[in-house]
Amino acid sequence: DDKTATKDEL
Amino acid sequence: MNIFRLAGDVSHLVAIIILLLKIWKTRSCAGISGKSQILFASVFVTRYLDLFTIFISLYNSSMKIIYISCSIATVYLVYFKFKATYDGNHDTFRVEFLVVPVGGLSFLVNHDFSPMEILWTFSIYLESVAILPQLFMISKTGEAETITTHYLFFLGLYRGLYLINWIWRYYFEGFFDLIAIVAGLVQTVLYCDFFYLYVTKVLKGKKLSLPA
Repeated sequence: DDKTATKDEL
Repeated sequence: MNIFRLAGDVSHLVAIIILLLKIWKTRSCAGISGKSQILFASVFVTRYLDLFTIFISLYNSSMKIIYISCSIATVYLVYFKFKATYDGNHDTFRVEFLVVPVGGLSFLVNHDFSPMEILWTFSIYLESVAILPQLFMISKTGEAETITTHYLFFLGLYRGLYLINWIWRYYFEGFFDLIAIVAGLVQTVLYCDFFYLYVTKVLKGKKLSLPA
């Protein structure tokens, strides 16, 4: 789902 | 990016730098749990593998490089350069009791059963308990150097600020990641006892000593 894409956090 | 996340990253960076400078300047890692530092280094290595596969921003990539290099440098100072000052007798927390359950859980509860995602999940779960050997060591020695308490304060504050960042992102962006939030809550709760001692003792100029 979209979570694996939005790893924009440290 | 929002102010809480930026403040969280800055707080995290400050913590890492404080620790590195404390060990480097005093040429001693007395009171520092090498086990926690190894756990933190593995948290960064397993979480930032995407450093070579995904470019998000210069900020994102440079912070990842700084975190990984500082944490590995800290482990090097504790176990090699200033090994003589490492207090192994008090750094006795059984990290296998952390790594094994965290490893198992990351296979069971994750967003996607892919290697990168499982490693990221492992890293998130591990980070939430990585400070335990350090807190355990302080409870065994019964005290902590003031500079070490400042390190712990900023380290604990960083994930607390991330919690606010996630509230912000949920409210404004509808974004939330339950795995990160639950682990972040556990991580921050583990510092509560320390925060209480830090505010009631260290900020009043006293030394942090246990039992309170």
